[in-house]
Amino acid sequence: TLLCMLATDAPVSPAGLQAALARASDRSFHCISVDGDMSTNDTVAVFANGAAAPENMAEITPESGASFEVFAAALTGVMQELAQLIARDGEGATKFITLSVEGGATYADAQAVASSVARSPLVKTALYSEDANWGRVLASVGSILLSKPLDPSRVSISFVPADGSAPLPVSIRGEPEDFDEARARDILSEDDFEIKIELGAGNESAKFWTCDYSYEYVRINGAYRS
Amino acid sequence: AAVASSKAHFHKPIPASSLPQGYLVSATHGGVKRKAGELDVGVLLSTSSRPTSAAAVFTANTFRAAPVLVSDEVLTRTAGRARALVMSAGNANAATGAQGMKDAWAMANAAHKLLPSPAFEPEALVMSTGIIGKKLPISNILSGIAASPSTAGSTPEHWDALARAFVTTDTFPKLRAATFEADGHTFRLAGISKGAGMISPKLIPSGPPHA
Repeated sequence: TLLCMLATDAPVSPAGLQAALARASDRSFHCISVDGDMSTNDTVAVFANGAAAPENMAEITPESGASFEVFAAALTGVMQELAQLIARDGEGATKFITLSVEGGATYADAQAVASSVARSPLVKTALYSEDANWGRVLASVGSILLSKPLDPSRVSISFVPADGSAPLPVSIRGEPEDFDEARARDILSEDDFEIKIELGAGNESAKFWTCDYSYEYVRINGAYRS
Repeated sequence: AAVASSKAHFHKPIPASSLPQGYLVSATHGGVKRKAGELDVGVLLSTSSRPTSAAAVFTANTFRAAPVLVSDEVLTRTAGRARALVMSAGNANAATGAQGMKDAWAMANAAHKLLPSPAFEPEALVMSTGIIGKKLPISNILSGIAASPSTAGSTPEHWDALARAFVTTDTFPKLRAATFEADGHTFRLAGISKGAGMISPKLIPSGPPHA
């Protein structure tokens, strides 16, 4: 279950708070998956009490312009950090994976692709075993309906190390790349790395955060008793 | 089989300079978690003299737990002016029927009474997490809430304790903060999250679920 509570000493109206929370949720907790299961109790609540504001300062509303944007950005930033910590702490997880999908026809398409890959048990078990199994990634990308069909000859996949060194393309525009297995193993042996997927269908992009599946996930949840 | 390396270093206490003013937080052991002394009941109270606003998004799951339903109703009744939060960890109070609703309201009312000058309507949101389908040990939780004033404060240690109360199968408490400038003034924002399994959220505002 996801629970999250936030509190600020800025003065924000109820409508301003709800609008900022909706925006921040779309860019944080809607972009994580550990196991693809939705809880009965997920809740994110935020409070704003104005305790640090002078008496004459009006509440921030969605119409406040720059003040609202600054508050919404701060809320989004903190919620993204808190969301990433949950993906990182997935039960039994040994890897933290950022999925970057680019070239989507729409943001919804890009996010749907990222979500599909992030939830795929076969992708997640391959990542646990440090196998650059791009075929499973590709199958997951192609398993969902998008706003318009993807052209397989325009889709590329790379593994990107977290240390800033060069990405490793494993499939370029629908063609398998003859990549260095040892280099792939090096990247995937790290705790953090990124999978970059280029859809070649437009200009929209999305990020999603997930983790691998390990034996430990099954042990924890097999042992959990109601 | 590879095992996860320790993630304890991701736990970062919030510096005092980043903590929002005008809140009291507390964490106590109510006996929901089995280990003696383990923190499992938490309360946040706004003590600001200015109006406090609240907003929330909830699971789109059709089988929303009692705390979700109660929080949704509190937000509606107060028109977004809730001033408190009460939580418990170890039991989700989900799929618990009419008794579950009574228990969630009892938590809301108990936390509400801790507010300075409480209004007639409950102003406390409720969160619970843990096993599904078991009745909440409500008397333990109410004892924990009643004891919370003796442990309440606003230091980094108090926030850290509250973050620990949220933990279930998490391997570390999750706490982050930021400061920002608006209208020439500096404000603070702190947040706590928990979660390690059953994680694929779809969150929607107040109203009926539509998973």
